[in-house]
Amino acid sequence: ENSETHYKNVALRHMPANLQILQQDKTAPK
Amino acid sequence: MFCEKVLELIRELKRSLDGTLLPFNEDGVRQVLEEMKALYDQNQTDVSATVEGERGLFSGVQFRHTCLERNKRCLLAYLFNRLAIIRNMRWEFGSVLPADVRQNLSEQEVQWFTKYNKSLASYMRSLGNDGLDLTQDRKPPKS
Amino acid sequence: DNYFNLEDILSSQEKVPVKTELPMFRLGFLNSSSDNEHILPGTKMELPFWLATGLCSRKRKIVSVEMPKFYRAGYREIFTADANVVDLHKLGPYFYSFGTKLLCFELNESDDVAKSLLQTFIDRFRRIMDNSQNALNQETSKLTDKLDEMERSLFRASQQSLFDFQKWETR
Repeated sequence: ENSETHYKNVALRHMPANLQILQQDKTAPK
Repeated sequence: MFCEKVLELIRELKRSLDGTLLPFNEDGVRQVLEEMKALYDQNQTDVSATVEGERGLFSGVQFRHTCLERNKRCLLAYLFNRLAIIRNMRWEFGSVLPADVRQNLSEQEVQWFTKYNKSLASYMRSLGNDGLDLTQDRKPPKS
Repeated sequence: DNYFNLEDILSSQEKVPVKTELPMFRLGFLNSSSDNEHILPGTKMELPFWLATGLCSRKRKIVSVEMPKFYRAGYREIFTADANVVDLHKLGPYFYSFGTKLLCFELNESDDVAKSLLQTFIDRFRRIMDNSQNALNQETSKLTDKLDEMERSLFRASQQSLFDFQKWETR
């Protein structure tokens, strides 16, 4: 949660609207 | 060529993976976000034109969308890997980072570190009867 | 693939040869060998892997991909003859990682490339292991010069475990 908040505040919320979501299935380490 | 700036951030981070942490590249991150906005705005224009009947713009739209996804991935990877280094430093240096390390963190990274400290401390207090400092004695004794 | 992995991101920056299937208006800057503003169908050029993947979806193929030179039959024969003499860093430097990524395009040669990647790794592994375990206090750059990035990280991991064992023995 801490990390996601960080990504949102630093980067995601400044991106175009359709790119602001962090997709868990794509970003979870394999 | 697009996505060059974000690649510079990745290369810069890769070079510093020997344990040192370079200063947070705020300028670099800002430039990447600006590039993303420009790509997105151009795509909006082309999509509107396509709806109005203009043909042949699909390649451009797809190209810019791919660049946007690439920028997003690389930017998030830059942030993720910096947090990973900072997290390791907590286990190595303790809850107070050396001044020369701390000065290379952005304000948001300092906030992240503070919250991470609290989470870790809270978890360690919950272990056993009196808590357990997991960051001590990480190597087994000689015996 | 690991979304946040730096090696993965860098290996996807390697170039692949492509041929355009649809016109690409106002994207002429992608073709370094031409000054045209637009790219016509049938144009051959090189694009980074990540971009070629984005333009090569099953739904609408803007470009089609060809196998890069170092993974084709001619080079595969060299690897079969003696994989140890090849400078994979010069061909790479993410030879295995990039080669594995190419398999997603399902080209005719993909099966052969997959087998070649595996066999090349097997043929070179023994020497990497021996060198890393027997080069404790000496300059290692000559031993790692021709290794690709994955092999170099294996070499480092092997050396690290040797140092750790020594430290444990003399603790």
